[in-house]
Amino acid sequence: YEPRVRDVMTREVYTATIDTEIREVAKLIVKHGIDHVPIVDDQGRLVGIVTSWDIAKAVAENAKSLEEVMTRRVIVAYESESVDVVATRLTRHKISGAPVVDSAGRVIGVITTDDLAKLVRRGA
Amino acid sequence: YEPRVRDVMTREVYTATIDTEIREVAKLIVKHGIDHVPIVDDQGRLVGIVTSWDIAKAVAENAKSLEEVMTRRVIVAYESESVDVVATRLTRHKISGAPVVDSAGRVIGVITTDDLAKLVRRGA
Ligand SMILES: C[S@@+](CC[C@H](N)C(=O)[O-])C[C@H]1O[C@@H](n2cnc3c(N)ncnc32)[C@H](O)[C@@H]1O
Ligand SMILES: C[S@@+](CC[C@H](N)C(=O)[O-])C[C@H]1O[C@@H](n2cnc3c(N)ncnc32)[C@H](O)[C@@H]1O
Repeated sequence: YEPRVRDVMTREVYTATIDTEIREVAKLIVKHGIDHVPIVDDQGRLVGIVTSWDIAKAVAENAKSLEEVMTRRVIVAYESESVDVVATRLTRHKISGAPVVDSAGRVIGVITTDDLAKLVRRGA
Repeated sequence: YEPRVRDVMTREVYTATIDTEIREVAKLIVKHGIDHVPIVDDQGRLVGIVTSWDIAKAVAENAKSLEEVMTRRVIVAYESESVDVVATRLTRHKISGAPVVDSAGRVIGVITTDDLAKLVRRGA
C-alpha cells in the first residue's frame, strides 16, 4: 500500500488574491484553522502562497501589503504522486505544505506535513 | 527500527517569556525559520507556547500582548517516546508540534510534523 497525495490531502482549501489585505488573510487562517493560503488570480490560477509564517514576517517587518510577504515561486504537488516523493520535496525546500493542482493548474487542495505525519501513526 | 523522539527531534529551540513583545516573537520566528516558540518562566520552566498561527491570530484580532494569544496548556513530548505515539498525539490535538521536555520539565527541543514527515520519505 503506497498512499498517493489524493489519499491524504485536504480538499477544503481557502485562497486569497494579491490585493487581499494582510489582516484578511490572517482572519482566514484563524477562522479555518489553517496555515497555508494559496494566492490566485481572477482566473483561479496559482500566483503565490502565503502561510502563517509569512504573517509573522509581516509583523516582524511591519509589512503593509500581501505582496511584500507572499512567495511567488510555489512548490506544488499532484494528486497522483506518491506521498514519499512529496515528503522528500517538502523536506528539501523546508516547507510545511504545498497546494495540490490539477493539469489545468487550478488548486484542488493542499497537502501538509500534518497530513503526512498521520501516516506515521501505528496502523496507518 | 522504531524511531524515538530523540532520533528526529530538533534540539535547537528558541524560547520567549510571557512579557516578550509579539513583534519580538515574530522576529524570532523569521530569524530562525521556525514555527514554534515555547514560553518559559525565569526558571526555564514551560508556561505556554506561541506559534506562527498565534501571530496570525494577533494580527486578525489586533492583540496587544503575548498573553492574549499564547496557549497555556501545552501538549509535550518526551525523548524516549516512540514517534508513532507522538504522531497520534499531534493529530488528535490538531497541532503541528510539541516541545520536548526532560524529567525536570525543562525544554530540550521540539518535535514537529515537519520532523515526522521526513520519516515518510523512501528509505527513511
Ligand atoms: C522556509 S518556510 C518555513 C516556515 C513554515 N513552516 C512554512 O512552510 O511557511 C517559510 C517560507 O516558505 C514559503 N512556502 C511555504 N510553502 C511553500 C510552497 N508550497 N511553495 C513555495 N514557498 C512556500 C512561505 O511562503 C514562507 O515564506
Ligand atoms: C489548533 S493549532 C493549528 C495551527 C498550527 N498548525 C499550530 O499548530 O499552531 C493552533 C493552536 O494550537 C496551539 N498549539 C500549537 N502547538 C501546541 C502544543 N504543543 N500544545 C498546546 N497548544 C499548541 C497554538 O498555540 C495555536 O493557538
